[in-house]
Amino acid sequence: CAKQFTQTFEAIRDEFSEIFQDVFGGGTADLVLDDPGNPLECGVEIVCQPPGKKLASLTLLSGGEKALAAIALLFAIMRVKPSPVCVLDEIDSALDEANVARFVELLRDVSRSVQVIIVTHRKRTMECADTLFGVTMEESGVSKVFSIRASDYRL
Amino acid sequence: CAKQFTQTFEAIRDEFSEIFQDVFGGGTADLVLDDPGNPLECGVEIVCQPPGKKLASLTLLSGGEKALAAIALLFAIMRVKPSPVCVLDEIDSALDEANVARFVELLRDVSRSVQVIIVTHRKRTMECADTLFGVTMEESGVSKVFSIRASDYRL
Amino acid sequence: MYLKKLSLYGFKSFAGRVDLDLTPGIVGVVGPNGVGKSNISDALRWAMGEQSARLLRGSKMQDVIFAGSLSRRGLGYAEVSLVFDNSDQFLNIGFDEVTVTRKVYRSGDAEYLLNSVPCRLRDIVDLFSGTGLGREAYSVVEQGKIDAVLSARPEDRRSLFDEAS
Amino acid sequence: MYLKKLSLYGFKSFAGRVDLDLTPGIVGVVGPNGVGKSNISDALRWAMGEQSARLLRGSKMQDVIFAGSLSRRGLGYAEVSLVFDNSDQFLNIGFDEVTVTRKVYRSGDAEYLLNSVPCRLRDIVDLFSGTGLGREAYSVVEQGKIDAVLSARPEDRRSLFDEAS
Ligand SMILES: Nc1ncnc2c1ncn2[C@@H]1O[C@H](COP(=O)(O)OP(=O)(O)OP(=O)(O)O)[C@@H](O)[C@H]1O
Ligand SMILES: Nc1ncnc2c1ncn2[C@@H]1O[C@H](COP(=O)(O)OP(=O)(O)OP(=O)(O)O)[C@@H](O)[C@H]1O
Ligand SMILES: [Mg+2]
Ligand SMILES: [Mg+2]
Repeated sequence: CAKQFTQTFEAIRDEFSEIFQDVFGGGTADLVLDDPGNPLECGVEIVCQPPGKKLASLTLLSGGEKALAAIALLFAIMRVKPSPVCVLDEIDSALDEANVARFVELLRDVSRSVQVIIVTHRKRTMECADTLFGVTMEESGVSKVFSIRASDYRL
Repeated sequence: CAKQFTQTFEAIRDEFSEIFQDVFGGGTADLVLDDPGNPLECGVEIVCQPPGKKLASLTLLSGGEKALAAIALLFAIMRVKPSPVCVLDEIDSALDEANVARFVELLRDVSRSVQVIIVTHRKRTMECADTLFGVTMEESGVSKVFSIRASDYRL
Repeated sequence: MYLKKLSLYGFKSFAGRVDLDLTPGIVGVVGPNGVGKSNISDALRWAMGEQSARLLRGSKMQDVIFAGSLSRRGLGYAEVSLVFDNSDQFLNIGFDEVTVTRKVYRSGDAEYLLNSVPCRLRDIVDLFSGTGLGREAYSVVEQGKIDAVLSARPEDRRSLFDEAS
Repeated sequence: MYLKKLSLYGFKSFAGRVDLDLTPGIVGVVGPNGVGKSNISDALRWAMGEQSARLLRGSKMQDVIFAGSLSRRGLGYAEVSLVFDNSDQFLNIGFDEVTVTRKVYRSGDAEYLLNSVPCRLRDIVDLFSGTGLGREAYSVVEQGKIDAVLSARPEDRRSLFDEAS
């Protein structure tokens, strides 16, 4: 069991470092076990260094940097152990336009092996959807769903 | 002191209910003292009912509804007891386009008596600024600020 | 395996029956504030076995039942069905299509069904265990919680890695 | 009263001296992720007397001093000045212009100045008390914290109303 955990951990670590550099356009990221001698019990440290910056503690990262780093970790796990379905509720809300574009690239890549259901208000994210559902409350308090044709939202 | 607290509380309560109905386009909102007999110690309950919906506990409100209700309360306090300066960091990030427009109306109104410094990624919010500063990191890790002429951001 | 269909009845703001036919790849859900988008994400978590009312933004499990609006009365129960295309036998249970259904009544009574056959919660949790779906999983990220994994304490982050191994 | 000028030196990512000339009304601050927008909001809270390093996203007060970048070394101190136009005598201290300055050194030593005259933190806290500015105030809303007032417990919400009365 310890062997299996360490194997998965190392694979996620590699993916995390690669995806982080992709979406941040550089910098470094790593995952470190608090106590490598005891892999089944110890905690996991996350280390992030955006490009051009000194290594900073996670708390000093900006709102958008934190969201992007967390997205990189989530998608690293998805690459190593894809779950069939993944539901993401407005995870792009703190990102600026350039980072939304990078996020969308990553989303397209992950969606080859995972079905992704994503709630969003950002136009760029909507445009990459294969299927799009609109939710309304024509009658107050009562939700209805309708499907939106690709030609209506893809520019 | 109890008299002063109750007077301020009642004034905020009135403003909150009025602003809530403004930004939500209806519904009702109220502030209730846990123990009116002991105004200087007791807690404050917040009650919100978006238009067309039954009275719901605050936790059932959506992300955008919560942000809008909290904005209504903040601006109610600002109307009753304006502080000279107010700093708001991306408080519009959960709002949809229509709610950003209502928020901007409210912001313009409050800024007549309070100087508001607002960090935002939303275009509609930028357009209502009297002065706009851009922050950059041309040199990685080092922040610089430049001012943006109104004609460059007002459409 | 992918989710082919999601059916909601009486779940939170979904008073009437609503069916979503889904495709593999990226499925977007859009709409103004407060119309019920996150309620769809809650419906998925709930049908996959979520037991915490608080994580579903309520205080007791009956809070997921449509409570009524100014024009309609509340309902007596909530029901959500997930229909998975399992033709790749990802879930090793010998069916090409797997339907998971969860119901809760005002009384608090709950029902679980697997391909229309009554079962226990335990059966659904076992079905999903190790797939990344279900309760402890990393596969549902709630609104506003994306950076929770960064702010958690190191020992709390473990469960993410345990679930994946 | 309004804030006329904000000057930063060595505060967080502001390695070089930066001055912002402000006007009454609405002042917008924009830019990509991670460039230092929230650091400006932190600078305001800090200069007005904030004592919690955690609320400034650090672990000790020296974390607000520019720590260096790949191309520059860290600095020895951080300094922020706020220049208020007080011609309406909102702050009843007989000056038309009020400048509040705060400095912190690597050693942890701190300095406070009121119109360039050294003073104590106490003097700055007293200056702002009851105005809605300063430490407990409702006048600074941090990123991601707008709905904190709704999720707080009823007895924790009191301080908002106490500050305003
Ligand atoms: N049991 C229930 N019965 C009726 N309505 C409910 C119930 N539970 C929640 N709601 C309503 O659902 C609405 C919230 O829906 P939801 O959180 O899905 O919105 P959303 O589309 O995600 O909005 P946002 O973009 O602001 O996040 C609330 O207005 C709430 O009152
Ligand atoms: N003491 C310090 N020395 C140098 N850099 C620092 C210091 N403290 C914080 N930073 C840097 O400042 C950056 C964060 O800035 P800030 O939080 O203001 O970004 P932001 O513009 O608000 O971005 P977002 O739009 O993502 O919220 C981080 O990258 C962090 O490394
Ligand atoms: Mg939502
Ligand atoms: Mg920020």
